[in-house]
Formats: sequence, structure tokens, C-alpha cells
Amino acid sequence: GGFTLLIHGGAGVLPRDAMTPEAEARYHAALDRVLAVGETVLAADGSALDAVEATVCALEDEPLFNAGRGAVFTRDGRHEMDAAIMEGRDRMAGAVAGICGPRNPIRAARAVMQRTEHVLMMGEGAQAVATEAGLPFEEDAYFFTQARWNSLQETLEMERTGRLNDDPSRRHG
Amino acid sequence: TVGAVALDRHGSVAAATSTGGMTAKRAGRVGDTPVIGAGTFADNRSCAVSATGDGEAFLRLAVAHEIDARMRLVSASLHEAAAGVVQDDLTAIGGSGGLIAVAADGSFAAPFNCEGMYRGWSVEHGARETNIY
Repeated sequence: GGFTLLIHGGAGVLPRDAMTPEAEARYHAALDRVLAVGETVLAADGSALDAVEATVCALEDEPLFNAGRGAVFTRDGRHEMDAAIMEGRDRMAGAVAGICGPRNPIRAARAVMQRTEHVLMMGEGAQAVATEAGLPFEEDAYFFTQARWNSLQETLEMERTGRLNDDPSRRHG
Repeated sequence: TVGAVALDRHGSVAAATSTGGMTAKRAGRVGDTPVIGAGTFADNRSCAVSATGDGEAFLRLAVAHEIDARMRLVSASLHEAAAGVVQDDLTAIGGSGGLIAVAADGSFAAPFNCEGMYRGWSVEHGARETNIY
């Protein structure tokens, strides 16, 4: 049979009353571009594993979404990113946690799966596997977006003044 | 958080998830994304899953594996398993979020229990959509 591909850009959507037609068009255009990346792999008889890696790379490169470039900040104003990949044929899996450096954390997760006997690696050890795999790294500034920085400041201010709400849109970036 | 699940023309499924986590999270805090069986999972005998939302809730419920187990052990459909875990179990413990999932038979689901989820799907020779709310 044919292929099936699904993507998500997170559950922290802008509240309807804050979503302008222009913003909505930007999100739909970004999702459309990302779908096309995965479709290209699958339409060329590519594997589901290659398709999900390429698709998530495109999502990480899109600053609208909370991963890779455009990831949210820790309370210390830094980035700690996590990623995982798994394929269903023989349940091979790779995952990384608490990294900042590899342009595409999902590729670091695949490197863990394919270059080590481990499933989940964290921090510097995970980054060393990405370095050995020759994956591209970026400086901190590459991952910065003003929107996420503003969201961090607003959240810390809400905490300081006891106004922290549990709005999923804010929490999930 | 971002993610993708796919069924290829050879009948294999795969899942991938990546995240910056939650705004203003403590240093060292890790959610469900990199935990196999919570935010990311794939098994050709059932489905591939990628989740997004309150990581702590998805971890406590082992959401992705719970869907797989219901399909394999009690023959639930993907829709029944995915909707049941998100709308019932996740909601019951006060968690919010959603997930995307595709089964080896080509069925797929994208349930969420919050205002929306940036999502899209493409079925060869079939539907192709992007949605937010």
C-alpha cells in the first residue's frame, strides 16, 4: 500500500483570540512545507525512519515551533533539548536529553541509535556521539528567538508576582 | 515539541520527537520526549506514536506504550486506544496535550485534550491536511 505521514508542531497553540489570520497562514504554510519534506522521502520508496528524521529536522529548523531553532528557554536563559527516534521493524531506538549544540537534535538521537549500543544518552556524552558522527553544530545564538526570550521573561515575572497561570499555550512554548 | 510518525510503502512504521521542553523549566528537567514508551514509540505490530504536552503526565501514564499495549493485548483499534488514553486517562490526572499516531494498517489518529495542536497529515492517494484547532 501507500504511505501515511503525520506531523505535529506541539500542543502549545496560540489561543484563538490571539491568532491573527496572518499568523494562522504562517503556521499552515510551515506545516505544509514540512509535510512536503516527508512526502518526498516516502514517495521515493524511502523508509519511515528516514522520513520521520527528515521531517523532524524541518520542524527543528522552523523557528515557529519549540524544538531546535526556536526552542524555549530554561529558567537560567539557556537551551536544553531532548529528542528520540524509533523504528517499528525491530524496535531500534535512540534518544538524547539535555543537549545544546547539534543543529538537529533528532539526528543526534539517530546517531545514538546507530553508533552506540545505547538507547538514551544525555549531556556531553550525547554531544560527543554527535561530534563523532560529524553532525553540524551551532552556537547558542542560532537557537535564540525573541519570542521565546520574551515568553521566558513573562513567565519569570508571573512567578515573581504570584500570577503564574497554567495556560498550556504558554507552558508548552 | 515537534514530531512525526510515518508508515512507509514497505509496511514499516517509525516515530520521531524533538523538543526544547517547557518555558522556564529547571535546568536538568527532562519530559516525555526522549523516554521511549512515554513520548515516542514505534512497533510494526501496533503503531508509531509522537506526543506533546505536559511531559510529567505523559511519563506517569507511559502514554505511547499504553496505546501500543491496548492494541496488541486487547485488540483495541488505534482510534480507541489513542482517544482513550488522551481523553480519559490524561485528562483524569490533569494532564494536557496531544499526540499523533499511525498504525501498520494505515489508520491514524491525532487526539488532543487542549485548545489545539499544530498538526498535519498526508495519505498517499488520499487526504492531505494541516490543522491548528
